[in-house]
Amino acid sequence: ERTSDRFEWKGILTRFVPVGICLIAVMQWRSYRKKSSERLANKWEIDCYCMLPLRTVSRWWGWLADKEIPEFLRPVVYGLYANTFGVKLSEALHEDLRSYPSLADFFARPLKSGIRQVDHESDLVSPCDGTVLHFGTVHTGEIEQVKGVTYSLEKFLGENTWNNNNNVKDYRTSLLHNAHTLYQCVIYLAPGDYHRFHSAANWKPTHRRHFHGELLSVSPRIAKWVPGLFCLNERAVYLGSWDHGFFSYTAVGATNVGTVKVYCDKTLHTNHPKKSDRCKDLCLGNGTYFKKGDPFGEFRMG
Amino acid sequence: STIVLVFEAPVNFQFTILPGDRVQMGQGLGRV
Repeated sequence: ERTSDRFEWKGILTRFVPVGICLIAVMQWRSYRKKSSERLANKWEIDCYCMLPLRTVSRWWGWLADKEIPEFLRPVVYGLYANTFGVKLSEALHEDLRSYPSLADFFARPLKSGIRQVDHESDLVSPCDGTVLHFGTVHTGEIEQVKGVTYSLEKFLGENTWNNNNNVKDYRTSLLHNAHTLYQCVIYLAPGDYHRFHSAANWKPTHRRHFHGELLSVSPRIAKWVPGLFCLNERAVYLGSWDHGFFSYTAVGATNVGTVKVYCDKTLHTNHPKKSDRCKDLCLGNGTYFKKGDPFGEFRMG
Repeated sequence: STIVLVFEAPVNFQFTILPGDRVQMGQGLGRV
């Protein structure tokens, strides 16, 4: 009896103890993941992240992605990219993968004419394909990049030199012309998305501001972790007006997608090898006008 | 890469999307 009891206990111990340990480990890991995903980065963590040579990585990546790929290899390379990131090849203007000389050209591929319809009933339309990270009203000088994680409006747009409301002390109020409200919307473009962007409204850009900055990732995970992410990163800010007053349109660069091209602004050169703390201003004059859905620019690799 | 829009509009402006929504170029985001 004792021998059979011993065997029974041994069986229970050898089967259930490892399963129990694994269960506890999984629960601990899930709890750690949940806590770390809800936690904001400390200043030292952001400083360490900014110290990484992401600009060099971005430029090297851009150089590599711009290399012409032999024609026989193109379907393999682009097919792999398309499968990995869920690219809808049927929407691309050229479905034949051999027609894109480089990965960078494939990345910035145009769409077939008429595949996207512009909603003329809406005052504001989506400027690109992507995921809505956040939107809403702006009641203070801090804007939410995702729920609960903010960045400074003044740091993001820079000093208000484009209108005559300088006597207003509050930065947010200085942007408003009438008894209106300030709104914001953030759209994230995933690697497989169409990477050209279009005008979001009928509007007139009058100023451009290029902020040299970091090239941190702007994935939703990082946006939830790093407060002030959009003030740190390199960005091209276009400022102007629409029927309802102030309007700004900003393209924010990222590690793998550090180059921003804007079709109406040939002087914009992003992802420079040397980082600068200064921003470059350009007056666009009053002659530029965009309608909803007009091509505005594109993100390019590196 | 990310596009950020900051704009002025009347108080009755309403977004017609939800956070996390997938949007396509030209799709309506909001109206007065």
